[in-house]
Amino acid sequence: AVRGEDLVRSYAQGEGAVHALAGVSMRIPHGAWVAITGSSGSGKSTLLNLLGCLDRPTSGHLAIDGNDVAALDDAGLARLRNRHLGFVFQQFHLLSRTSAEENVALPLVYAGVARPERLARAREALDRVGLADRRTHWPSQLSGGQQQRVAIARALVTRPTLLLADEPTGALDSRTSEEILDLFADLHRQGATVVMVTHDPAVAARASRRLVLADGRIASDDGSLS
Amino acid sequence: AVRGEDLVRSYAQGEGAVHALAGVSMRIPHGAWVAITGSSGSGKSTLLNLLGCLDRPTSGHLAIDGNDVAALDDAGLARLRNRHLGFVFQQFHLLSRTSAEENVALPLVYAGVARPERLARAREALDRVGLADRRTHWPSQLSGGQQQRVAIARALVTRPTLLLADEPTGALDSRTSEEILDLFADLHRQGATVVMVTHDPAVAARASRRLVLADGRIASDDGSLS
Ligand SMILES: Nc1ncnc2c1ncn2[C@@H]1O[C@H](COP(=O)(O)OP(=O)(O)OP(=O)(O)O)[C@@H](O)[C@H]1O
Ligand SMILES: Nc1ncnc2c1ncn2[C@@H]1O[C@H](COP(=O)(O)OP(=O)(O)OP(=O)(O)O)[C@@H](O)[C@H]1O
Ligand SMILES: [Mg+2]
Ligand SMILES: [Mg+2]
Repeated sequence: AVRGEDLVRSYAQGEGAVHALAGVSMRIPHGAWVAITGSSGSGKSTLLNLLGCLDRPTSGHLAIDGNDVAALDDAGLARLRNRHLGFVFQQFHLLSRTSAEENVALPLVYAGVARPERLARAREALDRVGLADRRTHWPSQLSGGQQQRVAIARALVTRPTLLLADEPTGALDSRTSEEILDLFADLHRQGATVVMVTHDPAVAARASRRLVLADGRIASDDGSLS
Repeated sequence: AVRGEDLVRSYAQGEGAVHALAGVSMRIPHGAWVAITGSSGSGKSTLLNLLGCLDRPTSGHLAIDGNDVAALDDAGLARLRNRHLGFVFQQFHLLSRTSAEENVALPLVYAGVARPERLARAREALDRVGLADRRTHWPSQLSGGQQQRVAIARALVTRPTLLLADEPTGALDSRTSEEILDLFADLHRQGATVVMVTHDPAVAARASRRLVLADGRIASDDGSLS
């Protein structure tokens, strides 16, 4: 499903360079549930952004379902994302002057879904994350964990086959976290591949495979298939 | 040090109102270390913002070190905050086109500290949160946990007597969290009052008192002194 080879992502910084990823190789088969852990700054979000086609590697090779990502232009990447991927950002990235339900409906706009169905699916997704009574609120009228759950609902609304989630329970209490992980488990049971970055050992424990990053490299991978 | 009586914070929303806080009373003595927990949306950030004089209650009474907050105008509140308070925001609120060290130095600008000393203290604060080698980066060039640590360094740089921290380890791995809590413990040993909102039981365990919020009210308080 996802195959990365020697992925490097560097940034120029002053006189030198920061190697956010310094050579990462991995293969994630269909239907896997992977947790990516590692200390702050170790490269987890950088890796997830590459897997989600939100960024391009400085060097190295990435293929998603056999599609060589380097061969796609930005429009091609956007179509690939919209059709298959759901992405929960570490910093949510909700539209600020837009209600929760319009935020959740947005991926369905790009997918060409008609408005009545979009709103119905957005409301259902918000209900599943416990926010039915917050659907008209703007992000600034929501708590941190409520904003996170809107971002999660938005990632789930297209029923993605590849769910990429960057610290999806970081702003949630443990009971709400469990409810969110149950939603991911439902999606996973229906055949989705789930890749989560997390600092929470309880969240990592629900994955069937754990990948640990350190200094932009894979320090350990307890399920690697090469 | 901090005394709140019947604090209410409501918002108009459509036809009705949201009562983010529905009547909270508490007294936090000098030198206390309090953890505020509760589920997502229970009112924790709202309460912390009131205690930090970043917001005013809809009704009720708040006094900080004997100062009736209602008697202060916005300039008076700003002075009170700058002189005594350190605040770590749940969403960091760093200036985006500003380096880490300039962000950390900002409270010292308001305090009238000269530039060479500001930068020296900002660099020392960044060093203490493990980010000496990231001081010239902009927030967009930092990981989520690095941004959180810049926000923490900024809150500590004035050596506040009242530290208010909203989920200060939410984006951090457990080892980095421990390092941050050790910094808070240093400040606390020097006499500061520490009030932390947290979802992490390990973080709450380091406090000497736990206040649980539910639906905008105090559900339990294991150290209340009225
Ligand atoms: N401007 C606003 N307008 C309407 N409702 C609001 C507004 N700001 C906050 N709320 C509501 O007030 C309640 C309390 O919000 P608060 O941010 O204090 O929660 P919290 O306990 O910090 O949650 P979390 O753990 O998710 O950060 C939430 O239900 C939220 O939707
Ligand atoms: N635009 C950039 N320019 C320079 N350095 C960057 C840039 N973006 C990220 N970095 C650096 O790359 C490294 C990896 O960042 P990344 O966001 O992937 O970390 P992370 O593992 O997700 O950390 P966290 O757990 O704190 O979210 C960090 O040290 C960060 O400072
Ligand atoms: Mg990250
Ligand atoms: Mg909050």
